[in-house]
Amino acid sequence: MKLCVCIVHNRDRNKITDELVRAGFKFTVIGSTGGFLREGNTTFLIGIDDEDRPSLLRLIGQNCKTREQLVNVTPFDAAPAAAFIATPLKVPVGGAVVFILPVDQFERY
Amino acid sequence: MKLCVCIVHNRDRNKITDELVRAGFKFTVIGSTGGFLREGNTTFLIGIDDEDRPSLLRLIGQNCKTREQLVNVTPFDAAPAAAFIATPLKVPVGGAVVFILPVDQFERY
Amino acid sequence: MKLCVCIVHNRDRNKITDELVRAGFKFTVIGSTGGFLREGNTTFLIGIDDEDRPSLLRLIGQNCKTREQLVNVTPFDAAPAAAFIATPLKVPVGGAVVFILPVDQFERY
Ligand SMILES: Nc1ncnc2c1ncn2[C@@H]1O[C@@H]2COP(=O)(O)O[C@H]3[C@@H](O)[C@H](n4cnc5c(N)ncnc54)O[C@@H]3COP(=O)(O)O[C@H]2[C@H]1O
Ligand SMILES: Nc1ncnc2c1ncn2[C@@H]1O[C@@H]2COP(=O)(O)O[C@H]3[C@@H](O)[C@H](n4cnc5c(N)ncnc54)O[C@@H]3COP(=O)(O)O[C@H]2[C@H]1O
Ligand SMILES: Nc1ncnc2c1ncn2[C@@H]1O[C@@H]2COP(=O)(O)O[C@H]3[C@@H](O)[C@H](n4cnc5c(N)ncnc54)O[C@@H]3COP(=O)(O)O[C@H]2[C@H]1O
Repeated sequence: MKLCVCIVHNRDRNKITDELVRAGFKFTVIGSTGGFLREGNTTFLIGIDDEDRPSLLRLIGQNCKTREQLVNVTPFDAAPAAAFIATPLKVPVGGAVVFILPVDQFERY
Repeated sequence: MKLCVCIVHNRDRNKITDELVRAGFKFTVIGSTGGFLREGNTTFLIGIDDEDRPSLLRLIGQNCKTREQLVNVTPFDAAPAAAFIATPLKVPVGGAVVFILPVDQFERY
Repeated sequence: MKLCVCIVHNRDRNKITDELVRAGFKFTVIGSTGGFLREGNTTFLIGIDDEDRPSLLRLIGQNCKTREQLVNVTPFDAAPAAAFIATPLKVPVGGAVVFILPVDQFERY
């Protein structure tokens, strides 16, 4: 058993949810926020048998494409990242970040 | 030190919370959503010493019983799982799903 | 790659967020609740290269100081911990709880 922690852009959340259900994966969805852009995103907890790891990673890769987004960033200021400065920064967003964690024990009650 | 990630049905959340406090476990509560039924549920993060693992699992097992729930499921559709189809499906819900994760380092500040 | 799960008091959340961005750490923020006091707190997921572990722990330690808080506690009652009893209890809060988890595989898409 492995626990996959997968953080995706909200634009891809519904598509990923549907594909996971269709493929028979069991999972839990948690609302979260990006640390840098402070925009809402989604964290999936997906407990899988290790042999399903390649098909899960393929599913995530096919449904989360990185895109370029123009943002105004004020890196040294507590204000939300949306505040204006002269030259907007092109930041790659969308995409997914995936951590596969080892599991010592798995139980269902 | 182990980190227990435990997902329970909202019906069992208050009972589990009280039992954990009464038993002296320290824990954090996160609101979450089931991937399949898209109903709210609760994810507990419970950092434990490994020797407390059997008593934690016993506490969870005693307070989360699986029950049968009738749901209308439209598996290949993005719409929430509550949409109607002819024959409702009996789905076992309400138990708990428990992942015990290894911890490399634990710190308190 | 390691996944750091760090639970901090809401009073320290903005300070920690700013320091993590300033130091170039990438992270995700999740709203959570304390099991005992039932007050809102914040869970950070911070994926790091292992060599950055000491600087991350130093950053967390410097920005999360434990303080004493007076609370009214009714330990054997389901009601929120805010209910009144005769002698309030001094409970150390603030501070941070940090779990460093091993990661089998990390992917970015
Ligand atoms: N210090 C920094 N300097 C310059 N650019 C920065 C930066 N931190 C983040 N970015 C850029 O901003 C995008 C959004 O980051 P955010 O933290 O809001 O939202 C992140 C965060 O919620 C999560 N994430 C990424 N790496 C993570 C990690 N190592 N640990 C935990 N969560 C992570 O995934 C979301 C998307 O990340 P992604 O890498 O695709 O896209 C990132 C990255 O391209
Ligand atoms: N593809 C599918 N086909 C047919 N039936 C399906 C299905 N996926 C889920 N179910 C059924 O629906 C119940 C609710 O699933 P849901 O995903 O909403 O809510 C789940 C989910 O939030 C979490 N969960 C279960 N297994 C998980 C896993 N491997 N990884 C992460 N979270 C999991 O625990 C909740 C309760 O799970 P439980 O197994 O007791 O009960 C499940 C299961 O009996
Ligand atoms: N059974 C008990 N008896 C007496 N006092 C108790 C207690 N449980 C907690 N406390 C005290 O109350 C403070 C707040 O706990 P709470 O559970 O609301 O909020 C906690 C919880 O959300 C999280 N946390 C602490 N230890 C954890 C663990 N082992 N696993 C998961 N989360 C933990 O960090 C927050 C702050 O914890 P911290 O230790 O600094 O501070 C704790 C601790 O000093």
